[in-house]
Amino acid sequence: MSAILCVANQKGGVGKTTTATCLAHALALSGREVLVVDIDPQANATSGMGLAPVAASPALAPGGRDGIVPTAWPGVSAVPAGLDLERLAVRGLPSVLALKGNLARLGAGRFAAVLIDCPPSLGPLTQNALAAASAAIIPIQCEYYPLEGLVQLLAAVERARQTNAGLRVGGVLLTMYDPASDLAREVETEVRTKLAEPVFRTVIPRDPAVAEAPSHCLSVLDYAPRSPGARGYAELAVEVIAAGLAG
Amino acid sequence: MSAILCVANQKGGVGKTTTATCLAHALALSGREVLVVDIDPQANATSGMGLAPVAASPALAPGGRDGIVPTAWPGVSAVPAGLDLERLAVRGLPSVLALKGNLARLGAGRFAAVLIDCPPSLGPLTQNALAAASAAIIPIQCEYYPLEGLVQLLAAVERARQTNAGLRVGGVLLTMYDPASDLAREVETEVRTKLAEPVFRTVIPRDPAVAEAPSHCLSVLDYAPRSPGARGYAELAVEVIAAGLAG
Ligand SMILES: Nc1ncnc2c1ncn2[C@@H]1O[C@H](COP(=O)(O)OP(=O)(O)OP(=O)(O)O)[C@@H](O)[C@H]1O
Ligand SMILES: Nc1ncnc2c1ncn2[C@@H]1O[C@H](COP(=O)(O)OP(=O)(O)OP(=O)(O)O)[C@@H](O)[C@H]1O
Ligand SMILES: [Mg+2]
Ligand SMILES: [Mg+2]
Repeated sequence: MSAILCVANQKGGVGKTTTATCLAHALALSGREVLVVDIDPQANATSGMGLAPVAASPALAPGGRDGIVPTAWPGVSAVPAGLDLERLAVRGLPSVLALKGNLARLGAGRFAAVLIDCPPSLGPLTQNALAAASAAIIPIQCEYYPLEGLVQLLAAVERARQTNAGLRVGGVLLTMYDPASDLAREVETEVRTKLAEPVFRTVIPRDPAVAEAPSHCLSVLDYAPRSPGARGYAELAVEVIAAGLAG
Repeated sequence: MSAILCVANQKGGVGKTTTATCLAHALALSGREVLVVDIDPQANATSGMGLAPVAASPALAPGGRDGIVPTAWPGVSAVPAGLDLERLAVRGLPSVLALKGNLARLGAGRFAAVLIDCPPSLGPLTQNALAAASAAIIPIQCEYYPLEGLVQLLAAVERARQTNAGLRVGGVLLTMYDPASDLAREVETEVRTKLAEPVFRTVIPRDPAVAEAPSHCLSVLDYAPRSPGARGYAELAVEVIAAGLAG
């Protein structure tokens, strides 16, 4: 049985796509077969891995069969985003279990870990991911607006437990962390002391190499292996494995 | 007749809320009466101005009457976000002209400029804003994923012209600009040379003061008036006025 990790946060630009793809690559480097599922209409994970979106989302369109494709990253396969995702989000999904059903039909069960990249919203696409996941990974920038949204997001995770009783919060991940910023240190203290949910010990630093990697269709682990960003995601993979989150 | 500026980009975390609120304040400091309309379910503009979300969105719920409230920022009024916005986005809007109709009923016409903060999506909420606007302001971070999404966004603006023939792109705004970053300089050159749409001369630098201001319910212009971020938004206001975008 694979571990299905949903990388979610309705706040935009907090590092969901970066975490889904770089963590997937780091887990693959540990010898696991890993699948990245892109259900964001922006299709950033798809393009960041050097793929193109397909007409109908294999993850969410009815009756998905073929849909898993290899990527250029060893050990990492993908279900690319569909050009129909925006439309499906508004009027098209029959239930919150569409994704869970399609993942089984597509054969996602043969992967040790499946990482789902979600759009910046708590709408039907993210609800499908929460309904299919064994754990949620919540990237958050150490700033005011991202902190504000955490309460809404944890409430959405709680609601998802009605259809997916086993869903837990794998961890909150602090991203784009700048140790020189007072705000970042304040938000970190607030998150680590006030939240009941687990917060990863690993913190991903702000690192230009991370932002440059996708334009070369590489994860930061290949683009700049000795960079602070690459070390952060390698460390995160070790912590995720130790916590039993990665199958 | 007010200028209605829609601040939109489906890419998350590019500075939409920051631009809608700080530009509104800068325009108010120039002597104009300005209205900020928050149609993002995250309600960041609402909380950043020291307000709380209301039960039903005055901007989009049917038959909106009262809904404009003062803020603590002189010259700036607001239509706060509604807790129903996520639900309205999925199954609730009768047409893309709901916002335009409600703005007229609410009396938005008495303001020189109306700035609409959009969610990170091209769904029904942003479509309503594009249908009501005289011009779109497009904040973009100088990185790879934000650049990728520009094509989709400009296509959505083009589609919106079917119901709103007068809609123009007021300008693309480069935000969180770090002059030391090669990627930022490359993206800036690409945007200024390849895009047919106008790109503001003003560039907003990455500045910690901008990220700190909302936790004090202040715009960066009040929180740190001599900061690079505050100067950037003051300069942008001058450029927006000179371009005839602010009524
Ligand atoms: N550790 C980091 N250091 C520097 N830049 C980063 C880091 N992590 C992500 N970025 C950059 O920040 C931007 C936002 O990250 P990303 O796109 O992964 O966020 P997201 O949450 O997926 O956004 P969206 O809400 O639009 O889906 C991207 O341009 C990305 O390259
Ligand atoms: N010039 C800047 N310098 C530093 N930080 C900034 C700047 N502009 C915005 N920020 C910070 O970056 C984060 C993203 O900005 P903001 O929330 O305004 O983007 P957004 O596009 O509205 O996001 P969303 O897609 O979630 O609505 C916020 O924490 C904000 O405070
Ligand atoms: Mg993303
Ligand atoms: Mg916003």
